[in-house]
Amino acid sequence: MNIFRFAGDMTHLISILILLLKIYATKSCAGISLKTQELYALVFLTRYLDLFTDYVSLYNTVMKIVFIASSLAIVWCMRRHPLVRRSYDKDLDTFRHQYVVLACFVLALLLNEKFTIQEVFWAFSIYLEAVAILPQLVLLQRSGNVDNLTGQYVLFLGAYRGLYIINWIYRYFTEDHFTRWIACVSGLVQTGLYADFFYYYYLSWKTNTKLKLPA
Amino acid sequence: NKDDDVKDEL
Repeated sequence: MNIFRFAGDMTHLISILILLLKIYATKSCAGISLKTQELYALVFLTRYLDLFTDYVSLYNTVMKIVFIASSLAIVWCMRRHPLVRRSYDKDLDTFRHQYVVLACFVLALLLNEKFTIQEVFWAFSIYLEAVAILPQLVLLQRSGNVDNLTGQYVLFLGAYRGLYIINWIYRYFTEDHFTRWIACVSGLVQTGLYADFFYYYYLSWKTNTKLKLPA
Repeated sequence: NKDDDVKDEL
């Protein structure tokens, strides 16, 4: 465990908690893509199949449970909470994410570290996490609504990606045979898509700020 | 060796 990865895990967790608290506090999920949040929950559920079989460390086990619980809590809030669900932009959040799930699964069947259930689902979760932001990106381009996507959320999400890339560079130079090609390549694609999301976030934020200025 | 295979990243 290195400080970059620990900080990356912490900023990732904080970004999820910021979103959950924002939705719960404002009782609104306007501008947030339920599909992206469902994909994130699926990422954690398929990545941590080894939760009860492989014990890496207490930290690892606790964090896996927290990631699964917090991502499911967001999906539950957006689907079931009577007040929150009313503010969901159902007719704007129309990205066909089932095709993305299928494409990632086929890719995981072809490209994995070992052809076992656990490894295929692990690779699937890595590919899925890379593209999970797409529905949110499309919704943001359509709605331009950043009320619930606070700047802090975007900041911590970016910090998570940046710190993980530094972690991989650090491990590459300090560990004799650190090879996580699937995670690294997919992580770079994910960071590229996040950069695109941040760009559209900035455009929306700028537009909204202009709109709010006293005429 | 084995311990490297274990997925230690979240």
